[in-house]
Amino acid sequence: PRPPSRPRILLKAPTLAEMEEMNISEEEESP
Amino acid sequence: HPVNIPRREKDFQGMLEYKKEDELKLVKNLILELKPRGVAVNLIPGLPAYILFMCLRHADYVNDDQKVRTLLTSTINSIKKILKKRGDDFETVSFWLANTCRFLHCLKQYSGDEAFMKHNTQRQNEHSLSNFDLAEYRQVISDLAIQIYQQLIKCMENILQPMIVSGMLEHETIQGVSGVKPTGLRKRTSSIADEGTYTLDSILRQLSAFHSTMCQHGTDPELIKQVVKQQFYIIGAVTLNNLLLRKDMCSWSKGMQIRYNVSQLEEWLRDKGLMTCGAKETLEPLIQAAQLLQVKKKTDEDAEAICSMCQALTTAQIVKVLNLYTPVNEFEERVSVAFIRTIQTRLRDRCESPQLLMDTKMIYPVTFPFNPSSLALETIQIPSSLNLGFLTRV
Repeated sequence: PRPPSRPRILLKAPTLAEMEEMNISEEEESP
Repeated sequence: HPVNIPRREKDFQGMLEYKKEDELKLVKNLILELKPRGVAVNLIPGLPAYILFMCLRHADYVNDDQKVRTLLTSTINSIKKILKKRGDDFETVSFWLANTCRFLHCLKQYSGDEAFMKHNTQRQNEHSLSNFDLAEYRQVISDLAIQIYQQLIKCMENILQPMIVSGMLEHETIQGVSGVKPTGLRKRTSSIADEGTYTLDSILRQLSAFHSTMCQHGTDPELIKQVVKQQFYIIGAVTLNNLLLRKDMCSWSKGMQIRYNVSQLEEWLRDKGLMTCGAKETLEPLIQAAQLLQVKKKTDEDAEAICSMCQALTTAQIVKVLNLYTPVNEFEERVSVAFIRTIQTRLRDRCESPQLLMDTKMIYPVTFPFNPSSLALETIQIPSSLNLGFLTRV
């Protein structure tokens, strides 16, 4: 278990719109 | 020989281990191909959300930030994809709204942030994320939940809309009043059309169907309240707008019928324990229009009473109803021009928009109040029907 004093690392997230773009490129790649 | 000894639940840590290459299979089986009307009917409410969160916990536990990121991205994109494909199906949209909210609550409940840990058991606190702070992802998922909510409202509106005018205004259910029609006006619906005509009962049945679906999916009670308030707003706005456009709807007997229908909607709210969700208040303009059809409209005192009664109606709406008002029999008179002028003069100083029709597309802002779950993650078992045999309970 994690010692309570250790800070967690903030994971930067793309916005929903940026994710959608990622999604579109995924779809384009697939046949 | 290896012996398969079943582990006791207390030995599990509430995580699900999966291989990176199985991530696509996970979202495919759990999100894209899951039918809310099939397998999902027998699941514990929010199970897909718990499973995804338990997978996420494992990725966090092994300190693999890339695995955490790709799982979250695949989850969000798959939910969006299924809603794009089946966005007109109320059950699908309700199912993913409930699960997206549950996933959001899990991200908070197990974030390690004290503000969200107050109701946790000690064991639940031990299950907090170990390595990563997912606050930014929580925001993205909250944005997704807002999108799904708006889709749910549109979907529900498409189903309700064709029922409203027929059920709230045209169909007459009150004995004794139904026979009295405004003079010189013909009934709009023919006897042939009656078979396919929606009644107030159709609306009430539809509201109950929406409500029961949302309850089955484990939708947060606070969210159900917001949906119901929005439903009532749409019913009230569409009914009032049609009343304001149709002379045959502006009579004393229609006022009576509308008040009866409103009382039935209120009864429905009471029956579902939803009297305090603000839904009834959204009907206030319609209630006042119905009262306006029924009160006396002759003297200065009548004008004063109308002005103090119709606070939820705009001047344009009050004047329109008075202009359209059609007497039901020879003992009644049309509203005089002088009376309408008196009303207009009295209301001259009101600060309001000149709007006649209500905006039926308006959506109240939605919130997702934190709703932690008492469910212990280590007790969750995955039914074989979900085809997730590649996940390992840890």
